[in-house]
Amino acid sequence: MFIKEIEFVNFKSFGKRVKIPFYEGFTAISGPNGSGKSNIIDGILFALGLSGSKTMRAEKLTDLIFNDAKSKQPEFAQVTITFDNSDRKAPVEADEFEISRKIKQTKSGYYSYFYFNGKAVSLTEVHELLGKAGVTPEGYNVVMQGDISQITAKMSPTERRKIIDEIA
Amino acid sequence: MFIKEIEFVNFKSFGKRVKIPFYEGFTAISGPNGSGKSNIIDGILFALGLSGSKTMRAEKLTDLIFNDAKSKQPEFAQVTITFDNSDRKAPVEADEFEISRKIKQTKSGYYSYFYFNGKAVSLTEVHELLGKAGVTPEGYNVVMQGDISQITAKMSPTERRKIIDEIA
Amino acid sequence: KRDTFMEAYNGINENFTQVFFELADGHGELILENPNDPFAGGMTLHAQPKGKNILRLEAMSGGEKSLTALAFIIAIQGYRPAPFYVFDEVDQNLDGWNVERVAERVEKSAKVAQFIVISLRKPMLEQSDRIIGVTQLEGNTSITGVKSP
Amino acid sequence: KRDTFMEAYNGINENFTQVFFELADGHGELILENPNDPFAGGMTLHAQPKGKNILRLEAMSGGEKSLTALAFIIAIQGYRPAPFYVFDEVDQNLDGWNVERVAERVEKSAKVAQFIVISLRKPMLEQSDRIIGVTQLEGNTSITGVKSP
Ligand SMILES: Nc1ncnc2c1ncn2[C@@H]1O[C@H](COP(=O)(O)OP(=O)(O)OP(=O)(O)O)[C@@H](O)[C@H]1O
Ligand SMILES: Nc1ncnc2c1ncn2[C@@H]1O[C@H](COP(=O)(O)OP(=O)(O)OP(=O)(O)O)[C@@H](O)[C@H]1O
Ligand SMILES: [Mg+2]
Ligand SMILES: [Mg+2]
Repeated sequence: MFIKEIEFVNFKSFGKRVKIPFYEGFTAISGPNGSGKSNIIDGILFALGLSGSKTMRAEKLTDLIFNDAKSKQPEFAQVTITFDNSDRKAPVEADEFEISRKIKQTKSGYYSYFYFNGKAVSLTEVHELLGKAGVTPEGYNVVMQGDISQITAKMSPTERRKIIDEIA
Repeated sequence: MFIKEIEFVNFKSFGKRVKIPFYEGFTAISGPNGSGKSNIIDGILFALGLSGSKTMRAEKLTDLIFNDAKSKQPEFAQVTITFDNSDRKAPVEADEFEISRKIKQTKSGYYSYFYFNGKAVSLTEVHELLGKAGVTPEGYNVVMQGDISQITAKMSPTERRKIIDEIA
Repeated sequence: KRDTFMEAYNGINENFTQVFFELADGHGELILENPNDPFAGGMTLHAQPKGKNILRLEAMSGGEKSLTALAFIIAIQGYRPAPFYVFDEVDQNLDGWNVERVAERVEKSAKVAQFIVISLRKPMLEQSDRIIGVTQLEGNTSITGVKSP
Repeated sequence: KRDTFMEAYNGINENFTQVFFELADGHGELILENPNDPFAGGMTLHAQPKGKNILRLEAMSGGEKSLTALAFIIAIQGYRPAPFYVFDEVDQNLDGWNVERVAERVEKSAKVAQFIVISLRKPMLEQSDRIIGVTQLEGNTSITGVKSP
């Protein structure tokens, strides 16, 4: 199982519809400061429900909707991840599947929907599916910018031991 | 006024007596990870009393004394900074002067002494002398490793305004 | 419960020692505060880069902390692999030599799991299988293409 | 008291706009929350890299935050210079192009004050007047020498 493609629509600095192809093995991402590299990771965390808004550098979820202060802000943002599942690592009977998340701004606030192959599902269902494939909600497989030298140093001994508890 | 030389004796990873020459203008320091580059800055903060032990990655000041777990730990550590003062930026009538600090471990704890040209002085006297030369105790002129992307982002608006207060 | 914990702990500890040796030529170990009743205590990471004594995590340099953390993450991957890993500039504290070593280790791990690594450092980009270029124009992010290093 | 504050604020703000333009081709400004009574409010930094809208500090990327912080420090230096500045890997978040720009700006500032800059990045080392090499053997730090870039 691996990420095959990610589609961003009005998510952070992705003002248009942008599709990025991904591959197995070792893929590097590079580009100038401020070009949107970390926003790709924020998109992965957002779509898979792996974190609260605090780690996406947004005060509230609607800050994730594209806003260039020139044109009218779109009403919604969406990130869709297509997984290749030909090794059936995820408990899904198909070579591919999609997990998607959309937030929509309304007058009174916002709505947040998760989708599995186009069908609305809950965050818990998404976590269950990913958990069986080895992706835990704490997401030790995702290291955010600047966190690497904090991960081990800032944790308490009990927090470190708890990592093993979860894996066991 | 500029830093002309720094001598380290038993300070952190400087197990022997090491003298480092410095110059006016732009001097870079480079070397492998863990070789002792940041310890040089810790030495400057230590000698000039610019920070508490928390920013020198030491739990207590005696952690700053060289310790390689092979030989007997020395009783004291000392850092001496020689300043070139030919432009008389510091209120001292001499082309050079030295500020030094020594910590000595005893059975019941430790002693910390500051010296100005070999004569024992207090931390307040050191701060007064440096303040007149434009070096403030908060040390905005020293940026520790990892702090650069935090400096402006982590401060509150009031803290930022206070920086201007001090300078005014 | 204690048995499954100890099995995971031993497996990850063995990997950690192996990976830390590969990355930093040193000796690394995961130490339980209370080995008889692991749930009553925590766990610390001991790392001893070549030629040095054992370091407290707090006393390490920026680069040493990064290497230790990476060794820990890769050690967990060896025991219980996730399908994909995403690293955002994990090499920013590393000197050129250590960037190369980490890149080689990632390349090795990428044979069994997908690794997506954001980096600004040449030795990391050169070791990858392909580089996705990102740019922005008038605040709009787009992809410049996918090329081989 | 208000007058000396406003004099410092205006001087530093002017410098900040100038340096942020040099470093990031953008428009930077220090904004007082309460300009009539500055002590009753705080101060925020507005930075607008080329082609983008004004950024909240928290929404910036790692590199943009570093550039903004460096512009602020250099702006203060221009108004009230300290005799020496010590920077420890301030370029770790920057792409190669921005490392070069910061290095050039440090070289310019180093004409009026001493700059001691720890760095692992080539463009920074190449711009310096001299490089002090540091190494360690058996846990003992020593200097390998002083060379010109
Ligand atoms: N909702 C939004 N609408 C438009 N732009 C946004 C939004 N949220 C964030 N951004 C922009 O995204 C940019 C940051 O992108 P990102 O953090 O991905 O950069 P990066 O490529 O990781 O850079 P670095 O190399 O410095 O880490 C900021 O300049 C910010 O203006
Ligand atoms: N009291 C001490 N006695 C001996 N060694 C010490 C002492 N305190 C710290 N050290 C050593 O200093 C080393 C860290 O040095 P320092 O942080 O200066 O490295 P650095 O050159 O800045 O590396 P990096 O490039 O990774 O930031 C550690 O390996 C630690 O073992
Ligand atoms: Mg980034
Ligand atoms: Mg360092």
